[in-house]
Amino acid sequence: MNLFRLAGDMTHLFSIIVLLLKIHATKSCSGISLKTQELYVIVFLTRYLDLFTRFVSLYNTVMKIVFIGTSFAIVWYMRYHKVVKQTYNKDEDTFKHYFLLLPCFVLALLLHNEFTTMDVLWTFSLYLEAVAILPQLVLLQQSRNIDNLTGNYVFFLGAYRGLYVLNWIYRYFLQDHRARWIPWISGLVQTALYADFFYYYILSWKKHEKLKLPA
Amino acid sequence: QSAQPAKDEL
Repeated sequence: MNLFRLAGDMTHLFSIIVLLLKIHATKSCSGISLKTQELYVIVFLTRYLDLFTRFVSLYNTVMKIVFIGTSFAIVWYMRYHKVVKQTYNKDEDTFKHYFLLLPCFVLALLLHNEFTTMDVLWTFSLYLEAVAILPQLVLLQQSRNIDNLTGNYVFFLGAYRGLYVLNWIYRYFLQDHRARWIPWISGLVQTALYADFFYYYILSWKKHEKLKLPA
Repeated sequence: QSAQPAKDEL
């Protein structure tokens, strides 16, 4: 474990807490893409299949359970909570996210480390996570006003993977010198997808203006 | 092909 990875995990956890706070405090999920949240449930379930079969550390196990639990809780809130589900606007959550599943799965069948169920699904989860934010970004571009908590949520969600890129650089040059091509490339694609969001987010923060993404 | 690096990341 290094500082970049710990900071990345904490930033990721913080983004989820910001989202849960927004939904729980305002009893509203306006501006949040249910599709991105559903993709994240699939990402965590396929990523953490070894939750009960492989013990890495207490930290690792606890964080996996927290990520699976919170991602389920968010989808439950948005689908079934009597007040929150009324605030979900499915007309603006238009991205056809199921179209992401098959290409990621096929790519995982072609490009993986080992051809085992666990490894192919783990690889699938990395490819899927790289594109899971797309429905949310598309929704933000279409929504007129982005509330601060939603903007902060997306910012921290993008920042966590950027910190992981620093973690991979650190690990490769200063620790085990092992190439991890699949997480590296997926993580770079994932972080790159946030590039224009980061630009407009920081610009709005500097100019003390409301965050607005060009359509 | 040496065994792949451990999957110790989240």
